[in-house]
Amino acid sequence: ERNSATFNYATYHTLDNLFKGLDAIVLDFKSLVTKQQIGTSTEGRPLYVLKFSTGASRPAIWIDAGIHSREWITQATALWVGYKLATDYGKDASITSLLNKFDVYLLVVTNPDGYVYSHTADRMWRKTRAPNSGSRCIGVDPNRNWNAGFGGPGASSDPCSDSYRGPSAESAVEVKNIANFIRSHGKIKGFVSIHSYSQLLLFPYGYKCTNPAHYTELNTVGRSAAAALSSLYGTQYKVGTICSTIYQASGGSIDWTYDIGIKYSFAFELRDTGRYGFLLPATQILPTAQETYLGLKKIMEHVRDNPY
Amino acid sequence: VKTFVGHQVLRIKASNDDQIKELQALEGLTHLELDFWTEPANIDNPVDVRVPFHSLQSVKSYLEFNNIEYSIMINDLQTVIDSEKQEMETDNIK
Repeated sequence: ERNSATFNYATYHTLDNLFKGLDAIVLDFKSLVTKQQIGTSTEGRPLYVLKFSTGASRPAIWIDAGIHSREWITQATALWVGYKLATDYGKDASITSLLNKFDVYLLVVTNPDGYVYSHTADRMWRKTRAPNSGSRCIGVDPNRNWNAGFGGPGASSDPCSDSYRGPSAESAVEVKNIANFIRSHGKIKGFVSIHSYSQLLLFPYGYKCTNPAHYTELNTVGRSAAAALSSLYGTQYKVGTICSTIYQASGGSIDWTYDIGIKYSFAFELRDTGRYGFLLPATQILPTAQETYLGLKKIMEHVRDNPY
Repeated sequence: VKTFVGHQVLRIKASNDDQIKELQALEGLTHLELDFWTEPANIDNPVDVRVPFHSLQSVKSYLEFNNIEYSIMINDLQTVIDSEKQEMETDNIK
């Protein structure tokens, strides 16, 4: 499985195998893709991003998956998206044009400790594996730990809760590493976080129930991405702000990125709706990845064509 | 390894805001050890909740008492997890 073309993208993998998949892509597309470590997790596992780049000092688009470890379809989708981006460069005019102007950073496993734990001990594990001082309960919900309305409604202060926000914003090292990377890069123009499930395409805000300044544009882009996604298999997505579409939730990643000036901040909630939940069968990995790629592509094209 | 034998995932459809409040109250009953896969927020989105075997009867009674519609989305979570694991192992061998 060291060859990216023969790697089996249609199955769920352990963390080690996913990392082999990353290495295979890097090895096969040396002139386009490099692997960077942006930090380590609580338990010392590397946070690897694939960087797709054809030049220096470019603006960039960030894509991450697997911040909630049990959402296995997201890590599987992200790996396939990485392979697809690499193979489409030079063949697909739109991706070629995108990568001639922008870098793309792809973090396939945002929460590696949780991912390993979900494979080895508790399939339903969602949080990080950080110990909480004074509590027997482990882990922080890394999507309640960003510095956006931190501590507000829709996050828990109880370390035993699955939506525990942590003691302070960016206390989760996984979140801190990404936030530091985004801040130090300085030219991230699009940020997409991939979650599952319930088929939604969301944009800010979640920590408050007011519309963002760019609501009309984000809504239009979101609807266009959802239509592109739906064009392949008819999968229906709802589009809207986090608060209006699901519920108020503070400390989320895309609220933070939007508030620091990354206008095009979106979150996908991939399949499914009502049969398997977090246990989407492996037969659905490729269809999910293929349709998600079309949605991602629409967003990335909009970022490319609308500089700010 | 944590097992989920007998755990069911229920899909609950609230029909009004009062039922949403009842579901939010259910969320607060920590002794039931419920795991909300999707949370009660509005009537447009169904609520999916993993219910451990020991809480099934209480949760179903609660829903029925409050006239809240539900269906069983996953009958035995461990069976699905086992089949997922088996599939991964087979693919690995391949």
